[in-house]
Amino acid sequence: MFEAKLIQGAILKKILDAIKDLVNEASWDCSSQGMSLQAMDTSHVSLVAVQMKADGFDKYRCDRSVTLGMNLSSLSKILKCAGNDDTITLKAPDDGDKITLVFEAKNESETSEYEVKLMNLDSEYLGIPDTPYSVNVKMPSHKFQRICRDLQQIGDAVTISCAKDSIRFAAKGDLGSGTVNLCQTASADKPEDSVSISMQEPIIQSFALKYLNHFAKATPLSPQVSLSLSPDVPLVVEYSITDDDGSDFGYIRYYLAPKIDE
Amino acid sequence: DIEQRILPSFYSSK
Repeated sequence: MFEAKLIQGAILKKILDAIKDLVNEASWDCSSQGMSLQAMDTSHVSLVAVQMKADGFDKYRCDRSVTLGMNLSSLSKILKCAGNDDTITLKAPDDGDKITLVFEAKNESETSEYEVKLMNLDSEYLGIPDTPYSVNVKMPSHKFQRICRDLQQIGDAVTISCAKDSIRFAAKGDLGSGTVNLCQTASADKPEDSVSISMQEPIIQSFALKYLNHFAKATPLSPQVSLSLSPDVPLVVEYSITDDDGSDFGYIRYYLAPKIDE
Repeated sequence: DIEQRILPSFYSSK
């Protein structure tokens, strides 16, 4: 039996909003450690990895590891039926072919129950080494979202370059060009507004903005986003997931293969 | 020419 209860059901709604347009079908791997998912988009250019730790749930029971393959747009449609303040409980019997979602409104007697069909998916998992990166940037997630959205007006790709204590996002296209330069901020008055840059070596890499704009759909999950870059390897864009108390619940990480000048 | 790479050329399957 698998059962996971989340008082702040809105977190699960936000996670689905952040992945459903990138991957259509994926499997949740549920173990005593928590729930995780890894899936590539159909073109194999990007990958999303989600982790929700067992102790972040308000109740978590997983007698034996289960893989819950599902259509994410179906799950997302069902989650739209849950209110933002609802408690969400996921339940799956060990050998069932569906998952049950129970939504409970706060301070009300209303409970709704939905079922989503499970699928057997041939998931391909990639082993991603945990290596240090040349550049790590932490910045406000809304700023990253804005930059990606603005630069997609100009061109299809963004060139990210980092030198000393600044990071530069540049795009060019038929209408002209645009650049956004961000410098490291000194003050830590409002940590969520800060830009911090840690650089081992200067870097310049290009990435498709279409995917970065998909990744930015995770913005409501976290006030800060972390970008990790090294020469000629995929970019990592990470949003940490915290609950209302600020406790670490897990993360959503996106990997994006670079565009390389041949 | 600028070429879009794919992830399996960087990471192996597990």
